[in-house]
Amino acid sequence: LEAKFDDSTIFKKIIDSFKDSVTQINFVCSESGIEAQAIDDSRVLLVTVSIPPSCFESYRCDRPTTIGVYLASLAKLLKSANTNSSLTLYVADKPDELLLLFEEPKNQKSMEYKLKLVDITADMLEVDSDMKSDVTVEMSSVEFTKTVRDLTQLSDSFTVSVTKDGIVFSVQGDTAQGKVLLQPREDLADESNNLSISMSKTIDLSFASKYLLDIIKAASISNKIFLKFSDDTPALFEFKMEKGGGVGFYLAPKYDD
Amino acid sequence: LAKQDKLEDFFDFI
Repeated sequence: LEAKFDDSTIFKKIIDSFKDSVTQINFVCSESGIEAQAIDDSRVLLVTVSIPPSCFESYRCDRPTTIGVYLASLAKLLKSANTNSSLTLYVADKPDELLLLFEEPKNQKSMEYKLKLVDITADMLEVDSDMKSDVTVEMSSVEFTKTVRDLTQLSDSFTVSVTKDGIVFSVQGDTAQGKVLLQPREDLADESNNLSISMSKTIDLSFASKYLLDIIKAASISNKIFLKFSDDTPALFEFKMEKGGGVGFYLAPKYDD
Repeated sequence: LAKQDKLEDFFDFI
């Protein structure tokens, strides 16, 4: 594998977006890019990552390779990332380490790190990425982040309901309750503020607040978030990158006993 | 009280 990002912070943002959700991950590298999937320890949150060749300045993968890494270690190395430096990932044919080369031609500087790879035997779940959903919402990731931060302070359960009137996020705590209603809007001046809903039926689902607080860490990847909901199935929270690919979180709902 | 579903209740292992 030889894969070069023209801006090293792209890879840093991707890794930082889920490093607190899962501890380790297998990156599966092939001609068609880098894909990964990992489940959190409580088996409630599934992270999927897709970095297609279009995200790289140059991308070459001669034979399919799996690179297993501890995310905490990789994240430490990526602290060196900045917008002035490129980052090339190298993995040899018999992979036992990942080489990260940061280059800042303007400053005549380069940095090289090596990360030991780990053998990860992880459960893989078969997720149909074309999974039909009853409700799809596209909205500003900034707005979503703020709503999650504000409401999750009040309760460890977070409810999402979507009707033709809009999307309602609500919490019911012991001492306080809160509700945020967002209606579809079109902001011609800044389309990242748009909110659109397409639905075939209404939904009303609850999730544990702590996972939503993990999910919003990925908001730096994109100024938009796509939400997909169906009754009694995991919800999908997806951040798509401008150049293709992105990071998605499947979150299992809570149900009333 | 709400209970928490697990992912494998919905997805199959590969």
